[in-house]
Amino acid sequence: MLEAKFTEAGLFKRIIDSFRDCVQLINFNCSEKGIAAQAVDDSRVLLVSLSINVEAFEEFRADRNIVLGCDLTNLSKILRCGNNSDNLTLIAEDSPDSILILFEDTKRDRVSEYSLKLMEIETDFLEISDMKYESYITMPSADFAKTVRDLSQLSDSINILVTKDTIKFAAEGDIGSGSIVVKPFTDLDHPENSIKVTIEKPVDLRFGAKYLNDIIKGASLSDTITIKLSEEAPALFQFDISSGNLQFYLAPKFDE
Amino acid sequence: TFKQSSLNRFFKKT
Repeated sequence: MLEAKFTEAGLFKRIIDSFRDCVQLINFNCSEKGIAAQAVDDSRVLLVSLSINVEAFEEFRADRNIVLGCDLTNLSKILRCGNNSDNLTLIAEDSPDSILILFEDTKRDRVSEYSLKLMEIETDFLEISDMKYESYITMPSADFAKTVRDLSQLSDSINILVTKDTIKFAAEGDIGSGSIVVKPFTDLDHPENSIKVTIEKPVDLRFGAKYLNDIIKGASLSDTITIKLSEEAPALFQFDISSGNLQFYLAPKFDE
Repeated sequence: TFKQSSLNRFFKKT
């Protein structure tokens, strides 16, 4: 049996909202470690990988491994029925056809209960072995989101160029071109505003703006984003939650 | 010209 209680329904809602536009169907794998999920978008360019560790829940119990196959459009319809400040509990049997979603407004003694039908979703799991990256960036997620939104207006591709002391985002299109250069700095009073760059080798990569616009939806989960880049591998964009994270792996564009 | 690569090129299916 699965019983997973979030103190605030808003957290689970924000997690689901962060990737429901790029993937439709997903298996949530529940185990004693928490809830994990992986899905690839239809074009097989963007991979979403979610892990919510046990510590992120107010209460968590999974007697055995339970798979919850969900249509995210339907799941988010139900999640919208609760208030962000409600407690949210997910309850499922060991081999469930449906999942029970419970919202509790503890101040008003109001409980609402929904059942969502589950689906059998056949997906191949992609094995992401520990990859080696050449550049690491940590920066405010809101800054990254604005950068992507701004440059997407110019082109369907955005370049990310990282050298020892600069990160340059650039786009070039029919109407013109634009670039945003940021440099590492440390804000001691507000560490979340800091920009950190670690590089082993400079990288110059090009990504589809459409996918970066999907990724920045994760900015509501965390004040910061960590980006790991390598010329040889998909880039990793990571948003940390209280205990766990949401990761997007994005395949780069390459010069033919 | 730039082409979009696919994740299949990098990750193994299991």
